Amino acid sequence: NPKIVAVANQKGGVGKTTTTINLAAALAEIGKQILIIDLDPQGNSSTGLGIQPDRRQLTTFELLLEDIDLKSVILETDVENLSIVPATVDLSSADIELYTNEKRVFVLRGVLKQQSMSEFGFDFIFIDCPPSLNLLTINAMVASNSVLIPLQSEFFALEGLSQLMLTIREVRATANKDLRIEGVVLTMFDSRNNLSLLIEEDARENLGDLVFKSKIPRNVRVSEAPSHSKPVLSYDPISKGAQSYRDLASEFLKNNQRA
Amino acid sequence: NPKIVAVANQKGGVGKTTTTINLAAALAEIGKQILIIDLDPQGNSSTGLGIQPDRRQLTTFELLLEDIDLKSVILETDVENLSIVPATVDLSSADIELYTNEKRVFVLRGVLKQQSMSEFGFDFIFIDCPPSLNLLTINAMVASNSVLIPLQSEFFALEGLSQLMLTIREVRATANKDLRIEGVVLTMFDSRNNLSLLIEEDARENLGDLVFKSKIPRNVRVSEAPSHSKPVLSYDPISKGAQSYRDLASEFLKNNQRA
Ligand SMILES: Nc1ncnc2c1ncn2[C@@H]1O[C@H](COP(=O)(O)OP(=O)(O)OP(=O)(O)O)[C@@H](O)[C@H]1O
Ligand SMILES: Nc1ncnc2c1ncn2[C@@H]1O[C@H](COP(=O)(O)OP(=O)(O)OP(=O)(O)O)[C@@H](O)[C@H]1O
Ligand SMILES: [Mg+2]
Ligand SMILES: [Mg+2]
Repeated sequence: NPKIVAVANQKGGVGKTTTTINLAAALAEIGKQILIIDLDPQGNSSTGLGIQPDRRQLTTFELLLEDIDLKSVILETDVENLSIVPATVDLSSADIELYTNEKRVFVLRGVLKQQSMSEFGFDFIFIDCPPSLNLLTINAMVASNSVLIPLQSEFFALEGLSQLMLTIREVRATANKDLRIEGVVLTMFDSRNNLSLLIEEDARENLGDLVFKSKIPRNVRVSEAPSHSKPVLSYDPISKGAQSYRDLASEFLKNNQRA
Repeated sequence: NPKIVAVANQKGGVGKTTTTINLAAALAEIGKQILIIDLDPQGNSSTGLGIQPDRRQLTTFELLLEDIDLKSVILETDVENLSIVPATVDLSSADIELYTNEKRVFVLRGVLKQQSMSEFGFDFIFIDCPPSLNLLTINAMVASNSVLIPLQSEFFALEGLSQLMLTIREVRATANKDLRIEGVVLTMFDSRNNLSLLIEEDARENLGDLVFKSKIPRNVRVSEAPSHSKPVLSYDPISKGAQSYRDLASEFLKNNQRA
């Protein structure tokens, strides 16, 4: 069965989508079979991988609320070994609609833990979460084996981390006892900027080995890539951004092989 | 009565909080009486203005859900002429709690349009919205005269703009017929970066005069200021960031005096 990783942080704009797309692409590049689930009504992961609006007839919304078969919502992307369940703005009503369902936090887990999952042959599933600790993000945490936390090297981003850790602990205590922290990855890191260095020091001091050694530098090629509907790994394969996501992928694999 | 402006954009990390704090501070600096309402469970506006956790006993949560008097939740900040209604993570349950109230989209409006509002003497009220088009953000739009939209000079940020405009149109049609767009302000603008120039061109072509002439440059002093619990205007008064927010404030005032 595949390992399921929720990419989550309620702080906005910290690199959840960028990390989901590029870590997934880096793992696909070395032959791992990867599925992304776009759980954000903004649909940025879907857009960043070139899924046009006309291919988003069946999406994560239908998967969660209309009991559609997983097979009918999975789309291939232009990246070999990388598939996605796309999202549209319809997903923004999912929160309220799920609320009336008694099993509301277990809906996504129910879908992903279905018998036939091993038939797809995925090694890893990454869930791109919206910037909130709402029912969608809780569903992702309940459905996952671990949570990967992108941490922007900025003050406000650090401020929200303790709340995120509390929420993970609550989910572990109430709905998913095996939930672990996959790791915290520093994003948009600028080694010339004092604030970045302070945030790194602070994170490593408080979180120790939870913080990946690999850091993702601020790199304009990373932010240009989505406008070309590609991961930075194919948009500019030799950029610092692409290389840092390859490093993160090999560290991620190393941590998972050891386990 | 004060003019009420919602600072909103469902895309995360585009500069909603930074613009709320610094535009408010720039207006306060020239003698306008300003109130900020922190409507984000992250409480970043409250933190950025130095409101310690022990001063957040009564917050926006109580204002919306426990019918507490506005007077008892307004706090002064270290910035002269600038007050705030702070927020805590309690606010994250407001969405679901408001949902059962028939007047759910009108709750904040009811609080702000109360008789005694003119007694406070505020010229402007700015509402810092969370990164979502949820019930909290809708409440802000229904309560406001206009919406100020920070637009990060990045591809994903542009992608979400049409959805935001649709939502504003919907709110105008169903709950607040006078709702206008205050303007779109380009944030984290880097004139050496091609992507920024393309986003600016695209925005001015499609939105014309809705786009403020003033642009906020990416400026490290802006992102350092919150860790010192100050607006950039007091943290580094001569920085490009501080100056650009003063320019934005005078353009904002000019637009409002003409009206
Ligand atoms: N390493 C990087 N270097 C430069 N720009 C980056 C980097 N990582 C992300 N970005 C840009 O920063 C912005 C925010 O990143 P992204 O959208 O991935 O964050 P997010 O956490 O998914 O946001 P949201 O909270 O809205 O879902 C995007 O415009 C993205 O292109
Ligand atoms: N002009 C700027 N130059 C440099 N950094 C900036 C600038 N504006 C904002 N930032 C930084 O970018 C990050 C995102 O900004 P901010 O938190 O204000 O966005 P937001 O839209 O309020 O985010 P959220 O969606 O989480 O509420 C913050 O760390 C902030 O300090
Ligand atoms: Mg995202
Ligand atoms: Mg904010």
